[in-house]
Amino acid sequence: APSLTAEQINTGVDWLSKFGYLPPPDPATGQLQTKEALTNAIKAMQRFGGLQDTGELDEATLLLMKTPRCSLPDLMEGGTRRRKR
Amino acid sequence: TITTPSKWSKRHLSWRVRTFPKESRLGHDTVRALMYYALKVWSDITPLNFHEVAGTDADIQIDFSKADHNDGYPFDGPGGTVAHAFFPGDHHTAGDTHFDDDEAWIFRSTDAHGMDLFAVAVHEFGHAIGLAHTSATESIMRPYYQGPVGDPLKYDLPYQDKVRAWQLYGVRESVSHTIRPDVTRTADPPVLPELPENRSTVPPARDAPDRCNIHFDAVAQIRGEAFFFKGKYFWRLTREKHLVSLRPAQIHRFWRGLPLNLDSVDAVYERPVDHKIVFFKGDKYWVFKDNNAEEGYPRPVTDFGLPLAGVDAAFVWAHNEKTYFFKDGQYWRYDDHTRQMDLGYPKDTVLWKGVPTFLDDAMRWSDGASYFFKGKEYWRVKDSDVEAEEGYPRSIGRDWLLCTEMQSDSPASDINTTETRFRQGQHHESRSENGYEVCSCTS
Repeated sequence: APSLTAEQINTGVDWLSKFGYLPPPDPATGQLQTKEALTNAIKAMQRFGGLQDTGELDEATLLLMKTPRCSLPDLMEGGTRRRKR
Repeated sequence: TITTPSKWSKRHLSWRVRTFPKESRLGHDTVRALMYYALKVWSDITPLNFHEVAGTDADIQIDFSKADHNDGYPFDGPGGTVAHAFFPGDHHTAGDTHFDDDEAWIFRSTDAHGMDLFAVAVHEFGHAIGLAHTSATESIMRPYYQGPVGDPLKYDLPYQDKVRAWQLYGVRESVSHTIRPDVTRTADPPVLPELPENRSTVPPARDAPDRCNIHFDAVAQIRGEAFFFKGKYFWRLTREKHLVSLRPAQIHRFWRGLPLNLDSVDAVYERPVDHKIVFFKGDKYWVFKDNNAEEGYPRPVTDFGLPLAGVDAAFVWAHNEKTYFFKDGQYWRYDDHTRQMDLGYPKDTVLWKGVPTFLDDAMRWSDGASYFFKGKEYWRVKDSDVEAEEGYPRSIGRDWLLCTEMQSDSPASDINTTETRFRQGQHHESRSENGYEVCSCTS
């Protein structure tokens, strides 16, 4: 979303990684998240949270990310989630 | 690391609160009670059984921690992440549950910024038994905090959470999985939880014994706490050795299932294998799960390989986890794991040097030592020793039951003591003055 600050995007990416929606960035290779992966992750998070899956870090999504919650990821390793080769 | 959740292969799981919130208004007993009821939510519907223990090796260790607490899931101050639990497994942290001590933990509070500890605990214990997050709006396993869930004593899991728990562990007997409960919730305000005991408001009967001037029938460590039995009554001490109340509780009002005409017990101990509690009286014994007698009891003590005369004392020696029975100068060693009496017994109790031949009872304690009780005195045998320590016997009343020299707390003697103090012009704080009862508060 064009109105988002870099800080908000970073916060969103961190949040999505922390709770299993995005694979964590590889610190060794400096791997970045693709825009497509980020959009899909946001959509997955929105569906899981009961929001409309716009794929954008809109106000409702950011608000949900600020909601107190359990530390455990929503999507687990070894689950049914497809992995990119 | 977080992996796909598994499930417990065992059905009896121990728990303890290792660290309590440091700046919370919730007392230790309230925290423990809320944990008890949050676990009970799950054990009510599955064949899982949870029991609180005092030792260091509980399956579910509960902590209130701040920031980075060395488990890879640092907390982040108020808000944000508030708690987490580890899924079942073989790793040492499996089942452990951590709450962020920076949160304002509340119970029965209107504080909009507080976190209802019971609601969060039910969610986290769902993880501790193997449930992952779900997006279902009615589920307690949604990852986001959704506010209080009401009275812990009346809380009923959403149906889909029950189904997921049943998929892991099956249905507990007496629970119908075909009846979908009415999802409408009452708007009753939550009530303050009580610990599992029945805290009676009925005044003690006239025959209530004076704890400072009696010989006890039985003494036992149960769930890490000490229980002193006399006649139809018992006193209870917390794990920190604080007397819960000066008033004795009535055995039948707490230990449900003992015959009402039972006027005393001979010995009591907590089985190390499944933490069930065994009561002995004469040639019979009863097995309790928590504070309810199991069906099929009483049974004859000969089940243990003991003579029909019964036992004077029973305790589990921390040194070898074996159960020792004492009767009239003899003792037996029993293995609760194999449910067989060890060969070569009974032996003469003189092998326990310095300990009286005829005992009232014995118990282990959380300091690793064994304690032997006879009359108004007790003896301490530390670790794996078989000889009482120097300096014993000591007074049971003075060291365990808040008695001082010449003190008595029976209703009649309370009056006498108080009157005597007044006559002598003393103004020490009395335990019973002007019609008010004074409790011993531990938290």
